[in-house]
Amino acid sequence: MYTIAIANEKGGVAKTTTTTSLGACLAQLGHRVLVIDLDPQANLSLALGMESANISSTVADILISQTNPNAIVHHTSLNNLDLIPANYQIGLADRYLPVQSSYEYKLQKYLQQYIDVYDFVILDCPPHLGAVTTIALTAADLLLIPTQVEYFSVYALRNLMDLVRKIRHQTNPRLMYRLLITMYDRRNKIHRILNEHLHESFNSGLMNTIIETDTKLRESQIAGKPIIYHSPKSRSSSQYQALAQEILEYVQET
Amino acid sequence: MYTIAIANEKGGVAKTTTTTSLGACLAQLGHRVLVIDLDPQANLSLALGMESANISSTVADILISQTNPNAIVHHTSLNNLDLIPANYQIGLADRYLPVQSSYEYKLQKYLQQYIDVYDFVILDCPPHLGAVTTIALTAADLLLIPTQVEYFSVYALRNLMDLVRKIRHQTNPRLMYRLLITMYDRRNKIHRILNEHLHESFNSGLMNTIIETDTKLRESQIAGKPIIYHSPKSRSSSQYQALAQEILEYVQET
Ligand SMILES: Nc1ncnc2c1ncn2[C@@H]1O[C@H](COP(=O)(O)OP(=O)(O)OP(=O)(O)O)[C@@H](O)[C@H]1O
Ligand SMILES: Nc1ncnc2c1ncn2[C@@H]1O[C@H](COP(=O)(O)OP(=O)(O)OP(=O)(O)O)[C@@H](O)[C@H]1O
Ligand SMILES: [Mg+2]
Ligand SMILES: [Mg+2]
Repeated sequence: MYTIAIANEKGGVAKTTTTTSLGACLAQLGHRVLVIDLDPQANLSLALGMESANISSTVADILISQTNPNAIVHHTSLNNLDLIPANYQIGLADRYLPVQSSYEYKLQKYLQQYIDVYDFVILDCPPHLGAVTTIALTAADLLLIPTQVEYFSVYALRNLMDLVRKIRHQTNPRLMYRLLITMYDRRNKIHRILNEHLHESFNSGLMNTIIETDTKLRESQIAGKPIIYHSPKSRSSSQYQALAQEILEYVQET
Repeated sequence: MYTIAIANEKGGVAKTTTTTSLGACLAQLGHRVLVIDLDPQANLSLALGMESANISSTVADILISQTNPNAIVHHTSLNNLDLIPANYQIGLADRYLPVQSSYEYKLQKYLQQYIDVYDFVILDCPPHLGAVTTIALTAADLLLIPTQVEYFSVYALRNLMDLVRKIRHQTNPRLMYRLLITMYDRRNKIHRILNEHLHESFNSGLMNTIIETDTKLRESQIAGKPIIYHSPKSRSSSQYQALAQEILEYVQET
């Protein structure tokens, strides 16, 4: 079982879009995938056609109230792709969790039961470096950082790198990370300049795959389906499939 | 003194871009403006040329540690535009504030001293409906909600409307709100459709001004200057100036 946390403090950099698309691509290749929504906005749950109003048990029941409900993992309409949904309650994590000792390990402990059940677990984090992102990074083998080639987005990497250092010291020494450039617009001069700048600063820390802007991704979210089912011929479908291949090669080498 | 909170749980919808641009437009018209950065990402501080590494006192000193430092308000390089900066410490608010009774009123109380000093106070909120956004909405006369015409962005309005109801009941009955459509791309069919949909659902709750996509806004942020100084002839300059006029008319009517 290989756990990937998708995190970035910056908002709107395609964390949820990447979790949905990458999860679906790995599932399509036959791997058993569990995606977990850790965001009170519940966008991942929406993107997979699941409205939080209809759900009685969510990720908050694992991390906050610990009622250990049976019906928390949902099969999505896609083969090999399961989901633990979220709703607004996970937004209360910062209030209730940090006072508990070893709260950082809650998700890692919960996931032990799935070691032979899933090949990949992907965690969609909220735009906030709080208790939930700490828990996700403690449970993860790899932190994948979707980043736009925009000034604020690149600046956000500082706080995130501080957190990575802290996590490696305190709760998860094995954590690796990779940047993934998203929403790239090759006609945009600023994008080309910041792309070079990121390659200079991060070099081998960057995925080779770049995800370019594609309006079909937005359409697929309205339809509640991953891009590879909604628009299999779209550019973003091929790019997310290339990302899945690159992740598989990375996992096999490490 | 009229206080405007700029909030939305959804990430990357132009909260910071709107705070910077609207604040600068009102200052250019001769109004005395204080903008307050409430986000641990400190993007507003960056957009006004102020790096959080160089700042010793931040908004966290008002809301969390309460050291009441003298040097907390900075003059920006623009006439009539002052800034209270942020850094990562304001991200700890959810842990420390909700346990304090009446924490919701901290900013409102702090701002009393400026009633005759500033005409407008604008609050840039983080993408998270926690203690900080609650404090901002309690202090505000108007909640301005930048929203993209994208599915997840529109969906985020639900949680936000719940919070507005709660705030009106508990801590601030006078709170009004308006939606502001941002990053609008008129060539995008989905944008046109969701724009109509928002107009049907919110009608008079929408600002008339719409802010369209303009790559100059991104360039101005790299330069650390508001758009009306960086690219005064750009489309987004005129649109944010129109927004400032619309806000002034709204304030005079209410
Ligand atoms: N490659 C792309 N091309 C075009 N639009 C995209 C692309 N990737 C994501 N988007 C759109 O950008 C918006 C933001 O994406 P998304 O919600 O996945 O970001 P996020 O980082 O999860 O945001 P948040 O910080 O709020 O959780 C969505 O409306 C999404 O449809
Ligand atoms: N009208 C626009 N046209 C083009 N780009 C824009 C526009 N408005 C904002 N942007 C860009 O979109 C990105 C997100 O904007 P911004 O950081 O202001 O959003 P935010 O809501 O404050 O994000 P966060 O939730 O992370 O605080 C920035 O890179 C900004 O330069
Ligand atoms: Mg998301
Ligand atoms: Mg912002």
